[in-house]
Amino acid sequence: MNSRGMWLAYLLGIGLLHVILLSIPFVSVSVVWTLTNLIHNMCMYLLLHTVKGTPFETPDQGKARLLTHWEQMDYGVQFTASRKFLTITPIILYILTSFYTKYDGVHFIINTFSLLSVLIPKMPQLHGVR
Amino acid sequence: YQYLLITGIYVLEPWEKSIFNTVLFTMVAMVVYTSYVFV
Amino acid sequence: SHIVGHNAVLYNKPFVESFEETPLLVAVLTYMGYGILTLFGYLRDFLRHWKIEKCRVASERDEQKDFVPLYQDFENFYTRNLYMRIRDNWNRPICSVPGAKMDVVERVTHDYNWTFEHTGTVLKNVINMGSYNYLGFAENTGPCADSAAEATVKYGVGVSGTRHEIGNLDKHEELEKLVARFLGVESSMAFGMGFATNSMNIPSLAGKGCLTLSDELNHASLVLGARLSGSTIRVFKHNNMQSLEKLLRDAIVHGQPRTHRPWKKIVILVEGIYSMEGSIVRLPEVIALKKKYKAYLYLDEAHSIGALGPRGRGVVDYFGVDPHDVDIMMGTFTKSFGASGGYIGGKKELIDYLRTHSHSAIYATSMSPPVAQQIITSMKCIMGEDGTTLGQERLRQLSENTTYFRRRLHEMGFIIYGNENSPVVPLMLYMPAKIGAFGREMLKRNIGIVVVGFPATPIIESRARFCVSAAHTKDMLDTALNAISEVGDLLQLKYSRRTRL
Repeated sequence: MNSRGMWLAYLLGIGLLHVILLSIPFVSVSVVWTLTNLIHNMCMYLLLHTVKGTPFETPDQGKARLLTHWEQMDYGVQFTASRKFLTITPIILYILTSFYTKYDGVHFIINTFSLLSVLIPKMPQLHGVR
Repeated sequence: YQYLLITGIYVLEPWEKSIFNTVLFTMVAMVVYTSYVFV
Repeated sequence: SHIVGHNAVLYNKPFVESFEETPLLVAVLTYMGYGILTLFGYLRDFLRHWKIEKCRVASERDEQKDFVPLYQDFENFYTRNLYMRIRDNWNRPICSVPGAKMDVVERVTHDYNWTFEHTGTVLKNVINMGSYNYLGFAENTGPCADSAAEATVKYGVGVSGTRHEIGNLDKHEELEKLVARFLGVESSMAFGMGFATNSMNIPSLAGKGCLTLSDELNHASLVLGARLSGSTIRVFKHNNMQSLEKLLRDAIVHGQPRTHRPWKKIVILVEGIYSMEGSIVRLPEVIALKKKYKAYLYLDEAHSIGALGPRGRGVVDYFGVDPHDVDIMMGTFTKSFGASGGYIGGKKELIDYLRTHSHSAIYATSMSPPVAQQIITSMKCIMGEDGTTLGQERLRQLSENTTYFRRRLHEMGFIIYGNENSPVVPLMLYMPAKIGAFGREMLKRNIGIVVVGFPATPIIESRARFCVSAAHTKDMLDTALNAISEVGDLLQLKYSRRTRL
């Protein structure tokens, strides 16, 4: 996750997702932002906190097989640059979404639960917890 | 050829390429249309 | 490009190594490509799961579902959704010696590489830029082949015993004496398999309470040997002496974890030439560090023995350092001698110890006599003991070919990695589709090459890897270079931003 260009590709991916959602003619801006937030957090939750193991064989005799991607990152070391970056991004997206949905109650609740679903698994206390 | 190589769909089967091109074309059309309306 | 500074005073020649960074746009497009292919991979898995598409991958029968799964489903994801699509570039059958030119058996697939059929046609005289054949001893004529044939008639092909029992032949002892002389060490021992030479001997040399400092790009056999030994393993950045020295200092200062007892022994594991990077180890600096911190040095010369140095004695000869400064000299006979197997050289007491304790000596059948004879003949040729200057000529030819090939690729604008004197030349491709396209386009032009992608390399560093040989004539190299340039233009691979020579 910290190889060259990965963070830029990730941010561009979020931007592209937002532009595509924005291009759906009959959807309002608030809904677009909430959809961006929800889809981003869902993909992040699936890829970082649900799928376990590696999509290819590793020479570590299956040690990584039971770990999620987030737990495998940087060999399990906490508070690395990549981890901080991947923690901050959903928060910034959440703040932007709240602003653009004009702090509407329903949107706020949906976005908050979505944000918590990707923040809670990132806490160091939950490393390896099932 | 460059489009196939850079998107990676060079290695896909023809029907998968069709799916990808359809989705991509639809999105580009939507973006162009909405931009036009917006502008 | 990051050419790390180094202690020039330790070197007897300029040490030029470069790893130009991936252009940012190319890196982002590479991630995008892998993202798209992963999405389609999930789509295909979905179709297979709901039986919409026939599943061709090995999987348990329904009756076995309740047992522990034999096949890790997700670990196969890349194999079945990415590698399968371009695997016609790998494991190509050949029907000749893997020499400068070879004959490739043509095959065709009607189901997108899930199965292949031979068409019966043979692609003749394909220029071989993929095999490890540095000195061109992969040939079925000449003194090596003749002497190997004699040895086959005299000894037979197989030895049905281990070195501890009836499998200890005079041919082996002759080979080991010659290898010791070739390396300039007291004694040596030969093993029938290169990989096993590492994985079966390191456990005899290190164990609990020992520390192994391993380069991050070490070969799988070194990694396996270090793991089997039970020693503590710490990894330093590739060929980075600052990183190695930091680990050494920490190891000396802090000792073993928890008890802080001093380490029984510290072994530094490095390779002479890293065959995926094309880089050469900074041996003078490694030796300086091992002397300073009283560590042991295990040098794996799988690729560098026979291919480097004015006398072909490997990276020790290349830098002109004393072979006795390297505690354990390991190498293989596969790449430069047209044979197979490996050796370990060093002090006599070390080798005697290995003879009694090495897993290979106790359990593995010993090296086949014709192979031993092939090594003896080719090694004598390199040493000039066969009365000809063929060996010296091939060494010089390899060095010239390497320099020429690297310089031309550089001039064309490709990004190539590694040391300017390394006969292994990685050319960067980056995007996943270009891996498949490059291999196919080159075979169309009658050039056989090797391509490597994720996960064998970092995700944004897929590459083609050329192995230069002394057997390549200038015409062959020019033919290959022209084809590479043509395909490079077609696929837009000339990414280098460095000033062209």
